[in-house]
Amino acid sequence: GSLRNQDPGPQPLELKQVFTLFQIQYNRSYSNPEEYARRLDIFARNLAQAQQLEAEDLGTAEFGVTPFSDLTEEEFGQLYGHRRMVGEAPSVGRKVGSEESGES
Amino acid sequence: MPPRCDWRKLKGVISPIKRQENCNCCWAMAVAGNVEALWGIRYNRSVQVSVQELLDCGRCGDGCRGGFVWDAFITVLNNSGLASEQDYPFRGNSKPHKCLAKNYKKVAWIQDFIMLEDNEQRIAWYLATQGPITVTINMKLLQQYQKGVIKATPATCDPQLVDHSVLLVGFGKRKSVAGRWAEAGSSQPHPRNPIPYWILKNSWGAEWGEKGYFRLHRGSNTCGITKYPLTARVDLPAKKRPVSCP
Repeated sequence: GSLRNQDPGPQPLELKQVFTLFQIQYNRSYSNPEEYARRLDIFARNLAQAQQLEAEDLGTAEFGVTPFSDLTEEEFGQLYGHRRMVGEAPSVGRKVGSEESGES
Repeated sequence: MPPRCDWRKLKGVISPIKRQENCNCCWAMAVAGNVEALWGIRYNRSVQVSVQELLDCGRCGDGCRGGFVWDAFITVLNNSGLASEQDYPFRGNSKPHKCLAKNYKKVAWIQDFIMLEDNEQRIAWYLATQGPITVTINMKLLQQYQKGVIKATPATCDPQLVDHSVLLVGFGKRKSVAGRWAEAGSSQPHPRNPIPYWILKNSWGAEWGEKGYFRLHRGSNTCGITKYPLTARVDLPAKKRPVSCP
């Protein structure tokens, strides 16, 4: 559940327990202990960021564990969004207009 | 204008939530959803159109590397419509494929497409009276989003940096909430007025967000929602009486 609704309970779940639940829920496995440790670190950062987003949000949004919680923002952007072009058409992976000048 | 609108409530208009897999095709899925919805509303016929045709038959032909909704609408026009998802299914991987549009019967087509003005009132009116609209937003807050209405500021979600296309399917108002501010005792007044919101269909699977949907605050151009509101038109242009401007 979201961070807000998380029942503080006597002993909040350990990060690793939450991460294990995440792996089970979204069927994630990692190839070696280093990758596991790296993803656990990214997961922890994303949870911390979710807490900040929830504090900053002016609406009623709830943030927390999602299917993308083990991805860095860069990985997520590559997979689901794209490079940003300030003020120009959304890049969504391609420069606006033609590369060669004069192309029709 | 009705106080709320939700095209998901009308059978055969909004197709099931799609999932992009390993393909940057949010723009194609948003357009496919737009055409499906308008076709369902106008002709009372539920169709599921081919996203793969939009990816293979676009001007650059490698749609999994990204694209623009206006390119997708042009592809629909250039190919005289879209094949069904069943005939020309989505492959979900990023290898480009040859355009096979000519091989299949078209199940839906469009007359043209338009971009609406960057005004949330006008967008809501058009949504309520004509049907769903594709919009392109800044997706920065969506990675960790679980549920509820996102209300951001330009500082937390720059409305100029839009990089993800989705389908606008409805709007409503959420009862006012005591809000986290009251609990946190911060200086912010907790909202007395109900919170107006947009309902948006994403393409990241149904396990993300509110069963694949999410809500953004309506009325503050949250995350740049008014920057590129585009929609197809499937109706033959009604004969308009000529008017003379004095």
